[in-house]
Amino acid sequence: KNEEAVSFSQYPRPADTPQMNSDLPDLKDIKVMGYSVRSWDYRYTLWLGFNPKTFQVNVSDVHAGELYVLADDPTEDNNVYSDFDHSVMKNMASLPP
Amino acid sequence: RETRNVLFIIADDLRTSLGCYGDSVVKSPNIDQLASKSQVFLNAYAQQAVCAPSRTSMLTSRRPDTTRLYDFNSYWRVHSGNYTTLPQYFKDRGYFTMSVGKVFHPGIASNYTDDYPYSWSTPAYHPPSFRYEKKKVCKGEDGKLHANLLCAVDVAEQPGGTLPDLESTDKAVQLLKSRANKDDPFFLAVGFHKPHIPFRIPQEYLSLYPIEQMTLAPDPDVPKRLPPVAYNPWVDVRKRDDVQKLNISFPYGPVPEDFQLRIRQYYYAAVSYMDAQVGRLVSALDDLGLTNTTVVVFTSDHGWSLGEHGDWAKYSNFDVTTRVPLIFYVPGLTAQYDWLGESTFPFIDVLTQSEYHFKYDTVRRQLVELVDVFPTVSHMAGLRAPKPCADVSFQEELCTEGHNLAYTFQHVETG
Repeated sequence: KNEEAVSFSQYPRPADTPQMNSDLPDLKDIKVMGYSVRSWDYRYTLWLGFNPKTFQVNVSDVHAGELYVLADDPTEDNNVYSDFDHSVMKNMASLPP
Repeated sequence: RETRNVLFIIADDLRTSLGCYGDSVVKSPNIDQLASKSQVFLNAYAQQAVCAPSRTSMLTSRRPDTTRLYDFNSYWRVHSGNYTTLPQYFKDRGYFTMSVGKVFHPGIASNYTDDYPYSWSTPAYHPPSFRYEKKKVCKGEDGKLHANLLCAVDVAEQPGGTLPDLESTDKAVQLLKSRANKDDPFFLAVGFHKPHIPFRIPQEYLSLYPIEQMTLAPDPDVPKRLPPVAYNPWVDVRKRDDVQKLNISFPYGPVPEDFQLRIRQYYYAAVSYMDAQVGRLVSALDDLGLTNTTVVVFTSDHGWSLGEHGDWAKYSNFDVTTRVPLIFYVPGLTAQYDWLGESTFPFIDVLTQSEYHFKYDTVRRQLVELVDVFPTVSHMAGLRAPKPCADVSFQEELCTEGHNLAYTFQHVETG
């Protein structure tokens, strides 16, 4: 109970740019999975390569990232991902699920 | 331990646009009244913001990477693992379990049976009028019928003279009456179709939200630094007849401002219409003398973006699309038992009565998830919560990837 509470969500995409099936791609078309962790202070999302046949995510295949600092940006409009060094988070992403 | 009945209510695409979540525009007196006698989780999140993956995840208490359901096209029992569902868990422990409306996502995602007979004691009920939901049943300004996004209707003129959520509420009340005097406890799940698009709703609810009082989303533009992969182009909205006439460019839009205001007006009206059905349902508990013995859970499968970030859909990881209402009424715990026969949840007609003012007495601000619902409902109803899953649990039929939130009902939140 002393751990900081977080929530996780994910969303699949068929491509790096919006397509007609970006909203709801069929499993066979999924190429990227956006994994999010949300805490009280931030929402961090990595869009990673995904193999729909093996269900494996490639944590070294980072397509994009999002970082929202919620105290300053509660509506998630200012993505500051590129302003930070992400080596620590990328290492965390390589941990088993 | 004493077992309690469960009334599990799930709305479709309902974000936290409720009075009890601080929304000052919406009128949701019946849910606010339920919340005032419940524990309200202010920061609850879905695991994937689309119907079938979210519902399957919540009802099995497994994350999408364990159900391996990211679209609408497979049944978890044959696709990933024979996971026990929340209603199945109750059914296996002597409950009579019933499904009304959209609880599981219909179709192959629930084996075309809503997972009957695993999850339910009797085949699931679906409102017959839902077959018209996407048809040309909305009267346009030209007097003809269209398949519109904005579809306020005279219910009497609709096919069958009714709407799906009206039918579902009637059926649910009928089932409650049939179970009121039985010895075995019940688990009744009621899935409302609104405020999902199209906004086919009784026209009188529009009057609650005069268009001149509607405002745009605080951030109606696509954020400049949003990576393209994170954006979704809300194709389902674009397909509706009235939206097609707007000739909105693909993929980024935008929607004309006057139409944005109308979408927001209709969404809020759909919430009030759904709120009225919740009011009818929980007031029936009162009438049947069941409020002292029934846990009520109210939630949604995910949220919906009402123009924030230039988006008009779910299908993303944004807060507005993943955050959901989560409300637990537990008699004797979140509210005192009613021994005097007074009404706990009298129906509030939002069209004629003043607003209900929610008091923030029993809210929790900590982050929780929809995978927490299964163990928490089980515990609060008097069953044991399933044990936590191992890191990899494809072979485990019964376990939870969530947390039992029961401790939150008895401890003051700090920090």
